[in-house]
Amino acid sequence: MAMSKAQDLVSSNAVVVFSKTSCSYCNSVMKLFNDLGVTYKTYELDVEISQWTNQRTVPNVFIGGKYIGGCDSVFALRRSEKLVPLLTDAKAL
Amino acid sequence: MAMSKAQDLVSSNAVVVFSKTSCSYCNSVMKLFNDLGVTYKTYELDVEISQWTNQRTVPNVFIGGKYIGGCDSVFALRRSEKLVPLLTDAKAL
Ligand SMILES: N[C@@H](CCC(=O)N[C@@H](CS)C(=O)NCC(=O)O)C(=O)O
Ligand SMILES: N[C@@H](CCC(=O)N[C@@H](CS)C(=O)NCC(=O)O)C(=O)O
Ligand code: FES
Repeated sequence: MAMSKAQDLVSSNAVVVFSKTSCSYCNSVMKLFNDLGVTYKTYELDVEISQWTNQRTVPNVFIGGKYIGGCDSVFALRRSEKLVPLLTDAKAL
Repeated sequence: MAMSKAQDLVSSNAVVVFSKTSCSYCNSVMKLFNDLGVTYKTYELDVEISQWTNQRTVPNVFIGGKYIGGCDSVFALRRSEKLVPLLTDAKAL
């Protein structure tokens, strides 16, 4: 996946989760989004996305075009009740 | 890895965790074992172990030669305080 494609995905989808197939960590972020009723796009990573966000791990989440981080970051936002407002602003909820 | 090698690992190590590199799910099982001070052996899976335990996912944990299951099973045993006795019986603690 060329970097420009990754950037297109992020700018044209409210929420994007870069993941790897059958990764439980990624699944728990997607389960959280499913439970909240979020509209999101997933993309199975086949090349390093790290040169763009400096994060080579998955899941790698973008909301409203902004880089959020991994599983820990998403759940930390959830705990501090900042996740839903971000999702609402991005029209994913 | 031939199945016989997997069986040798399980019969000659008190605790064996079959895992995949950089899998966070597997890491959380290994972190639990580190925190408890368990002696365990890890093996990065490169062929399917599923024909032996019918579990194709990782982590795949054996204690005292007995198939325990995955991450969920290990933490369930921990919650029901059955994990430490099993580890002690297997002389891993
Ligand atoms: N703390 C990170 C951990 C993410 C992580 O370690 N992901 C693993 C897969 S579960 C990974 O991407 N490993 C590197 C790789 O597969 O190349 C988070 O919260 O997302
Ligand atoms: N519920 C299982 C889930 C384990 C799981 O889904 N593991 C993933 C990696 S995080 C896996 O092995 N996926 C299949 C594969 O990689 O072939 C457990 O408690 O261990
Ligand atoms: S590959 Fe196992 S949790 Fe991601």
